[in-house]
Amino acid sequence: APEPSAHDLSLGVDWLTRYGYLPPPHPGQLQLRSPLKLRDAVKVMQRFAGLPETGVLDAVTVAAMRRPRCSLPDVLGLAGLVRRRRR
Amino acid sequence: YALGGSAWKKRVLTWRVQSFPRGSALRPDVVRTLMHFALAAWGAETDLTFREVGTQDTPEPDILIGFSQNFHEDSYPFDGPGGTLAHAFFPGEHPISGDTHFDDEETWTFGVKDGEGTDLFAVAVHEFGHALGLGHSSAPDSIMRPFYQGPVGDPAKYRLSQDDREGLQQLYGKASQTPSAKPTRKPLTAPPQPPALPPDSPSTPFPDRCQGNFDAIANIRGETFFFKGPWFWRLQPSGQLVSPRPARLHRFWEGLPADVRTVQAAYSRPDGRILLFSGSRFWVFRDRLREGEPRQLTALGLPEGEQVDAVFSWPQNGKTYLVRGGRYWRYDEAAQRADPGYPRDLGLWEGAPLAPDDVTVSNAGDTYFVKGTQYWRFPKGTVQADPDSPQPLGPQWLDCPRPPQTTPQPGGCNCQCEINQ
Repeated sequence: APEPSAHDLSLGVDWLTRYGYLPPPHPGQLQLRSPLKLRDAVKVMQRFAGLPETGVLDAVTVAAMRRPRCSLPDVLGLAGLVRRRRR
Repeated sequence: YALGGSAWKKRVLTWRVQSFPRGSALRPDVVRTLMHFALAAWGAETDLTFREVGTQDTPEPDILIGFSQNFHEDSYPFDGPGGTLAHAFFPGEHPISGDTHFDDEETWTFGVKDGEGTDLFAVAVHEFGHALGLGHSSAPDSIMRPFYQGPVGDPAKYRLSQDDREGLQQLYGKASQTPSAKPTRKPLTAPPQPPALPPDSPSTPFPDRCQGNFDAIANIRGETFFFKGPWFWRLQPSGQLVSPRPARLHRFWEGLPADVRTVQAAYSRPDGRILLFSGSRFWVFRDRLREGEPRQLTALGLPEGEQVDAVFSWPQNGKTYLVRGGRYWRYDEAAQRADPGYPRDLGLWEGAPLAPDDVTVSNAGDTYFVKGTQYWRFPKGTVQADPDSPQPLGPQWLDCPRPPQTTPQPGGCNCQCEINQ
């Protein structure tokens, strides 16, 4: 897959942060995110969207980010909330 | 399933619809009924009971339901049509706990096919899952998946998926009676029956995409739009149709006058603006319609009263081509003026059909002339059609069956040849 454009990457990171897949940026730190963290976040997002878990921010994944949805974050773990998942 | 981290300590929860959708065809009694059934879907699986209360009842109900726009005094502003649809607050002691908000700017519907609007019942079931303590799930058949997945059928017959049932029962235990024997709601007054779902064939007739003959085709932000009359289809960059059922033109292109029944040409300008053409006028959209629209085609260098069959921006030179019949004009976006020496003969585009329905450029940079049920592909940077053009449009682009192969019959034929074919 081609590399995502800077525009898609920026929108994607913003979207992944808003819905809890990436931690919010710390105001005192440079907003560097490792490609590995980003790939993991994209994989989880793809699972929620029912897409193949490639970890690549491709056109299909970006299009899924534009789908209508609920406003609540998908990943609540960062807020320290209890999560249980069926095996 | 995923749990949000809190649950109600009581088993009888009160609710009330505080505000109703303003621009929706759904009447308040229908909205109330849908809320009854959406709560009942959860109540059927546990010993939770839901009781509707009136405005005079105190204290405030546990689950206060409302339709609002933009910022509405919580941390989750709505964003207009599309995007975020609704949200609800997890159980707790705070006054807002359990409250459920719907974006009033969505087209809330019930009982219509996917693509016509957003099904209120499906979204309400999802949001009440949050109001009872469930987070988002990635299970394939869960109503708690975060993305809207379309209508879920008859509210009176709806039953949660196993994933959702298990999540709820983790919080509140199983119902002591079977769902069918258990009273799950106790409304203020006898609620009306849920509105009957329409039959499988939609009541509003719409055109068959497989018959082609589109008015306009455009690549808009990576998606291909096919316009036909007051309808359009969208093809995602992955090649998948958003829905086989077309969307209504005026519900999406807000501000386009109601008397515009067809879009004759459309294209996306390099600066991201989207132009729709009809007759001798055109409209410019970005996030919304620009003020002061429409404009006249003469602004793009065409003679008074002229119309266009097709408009496209050619990536090779950034210029805009406006096609009518067998001629075309060229407009320089950078200089904001028409290039001199036009119109010219469309024959420059070797193999292209005269008076195409429209011309569009794919994400890969190839140019496609479309007419009737066929397309002519011009590989990136060339003005010569592929030797195997034209090809049938429907199977390649619109998930239509491939036309049967015909064997040439000997004998005379009644056919017309154009100079370019």
